[in-house]
Amino acid sequence: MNFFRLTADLMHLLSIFVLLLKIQKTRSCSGISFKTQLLYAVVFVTRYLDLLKWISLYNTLMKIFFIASSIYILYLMKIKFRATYDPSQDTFRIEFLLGACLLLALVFNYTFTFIEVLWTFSIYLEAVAILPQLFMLSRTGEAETITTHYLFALGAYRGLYLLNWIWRFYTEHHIDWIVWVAGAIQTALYSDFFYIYYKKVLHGQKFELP
Amino acid sequence: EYKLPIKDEL
Repeated sequence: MNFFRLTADLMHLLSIFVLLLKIQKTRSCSGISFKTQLLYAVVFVTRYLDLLKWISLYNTLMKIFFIASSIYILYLMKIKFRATYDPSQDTFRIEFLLGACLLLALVFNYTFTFIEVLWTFSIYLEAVAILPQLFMLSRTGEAETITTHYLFALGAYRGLYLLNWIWRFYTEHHIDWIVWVAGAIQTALYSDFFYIYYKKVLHGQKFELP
Repeated sequence: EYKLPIKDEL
């Protein structure tokens, strides 16, 4: 564990708490893409098939939290606050993302086993899971401030992981190409968002696309 | 012998 990775994981936790706060406080999931949240649930379930493999208490508890919270968010959006979800705003075709990630995982993986291919699939899928949410944002052209805080924490989490990988490469000679490439793409997808968040939200304005 | 990267990250 190092500073960057711990901070990244805490940002990831924070992003989920901010999302839960947004839904509970406004009693609405408007502005949140159900498709993105569904993809995250798929990501966690397919990645943490090794849940019973012991690495540390920290590792196990975080895995349980990510799986449970992602499924709870699906419940909130699909059942508890269903009336506040507008599917006509959430029109990104996730079939293509799922298909492309599965194909990539079948071709580019470390070893061709069931668990390993699903793990690789989850890494690729996480990289692009935010696209339905960003697409929704670009369609509506604006977002509630708390939703942008959620997105910022989520993007910062991945950005910090890049620093963690650089750190681990120099201190432990840790190399993981699949995770590095997917993580770099995932962070890059946030660049436009980060720019507008910095220009507008951090200066006290509403998040609106130019 | 090739070893898989250790999966200790989340």
